[in-house]
Amino acid sequence: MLELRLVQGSLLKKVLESIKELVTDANFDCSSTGFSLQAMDSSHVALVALLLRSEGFEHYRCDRNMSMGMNLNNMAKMLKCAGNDDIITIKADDGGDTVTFMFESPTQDKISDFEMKLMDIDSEHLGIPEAEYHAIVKMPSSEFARICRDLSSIGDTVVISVTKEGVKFSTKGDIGSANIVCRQNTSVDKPEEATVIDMNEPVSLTFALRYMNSFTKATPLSNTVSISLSNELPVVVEYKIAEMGYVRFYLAPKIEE
Amino acid sequence: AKKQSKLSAFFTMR
Repeated sequence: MLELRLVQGSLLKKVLESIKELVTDANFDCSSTGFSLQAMDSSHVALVALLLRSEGFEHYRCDRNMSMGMNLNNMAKMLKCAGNDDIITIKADDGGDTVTFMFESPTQDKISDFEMKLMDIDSEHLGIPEAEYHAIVKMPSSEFARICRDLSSIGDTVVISVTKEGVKFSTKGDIGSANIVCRQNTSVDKPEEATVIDMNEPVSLTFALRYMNSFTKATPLSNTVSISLSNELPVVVEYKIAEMGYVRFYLAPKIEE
Repeated sequence: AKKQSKLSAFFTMR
């Protein structure tokens, strides 16, 4: 038996909105640690890793480890029916073939339950080693979203370069080219507005903007984003989910043939 | 020209 009660139900709504474009079907894994997911996009170029820790739920009951295959578009459709202030409870029976989402309005005067069919998904789990990154850039998530959107109107790929000078986002296309440099600025009024660059070694990597733009759907989850880069490794774009965990996107770089 | 790499080139399948 599984019963997970999330007071801030809007978080789950935002999580689904952030990943449903990238991944169609995925297994949600439930254990004593929390509610998690790891899934690749259909071309195996990008991966999303979600963790919502058990401590972040008001009530968390998971009698045995469970893996529930869901179509993320259908799940998003159901969660869209929850109000932004609603409490969301996820319920499932061991060995059952459905999951129930229960929505309670804050004043408890409206209670809805939506039952969704589960599906069998052959998922390929990747082992992601802990890595020391050459550079980690933390910046406002809205700024990162703006940069990806702006550059994608010029080109298809972005070169992200980190040096002592700052982090540079560059693109080239048929109509011309663009460079956006963000310097470290830790002297801003609010910490979430700061750009912080932690660099051990200069790094420069090329990525498809289409995926980066898809990752920025997670912007409503967090005021800041952290971008971890190492030469010759996939980038990690992480949005922390307050008090609960994270959504991490991994993207394989474009490399010389 | 650069080619899009796949995640399997970096991470192992479990």
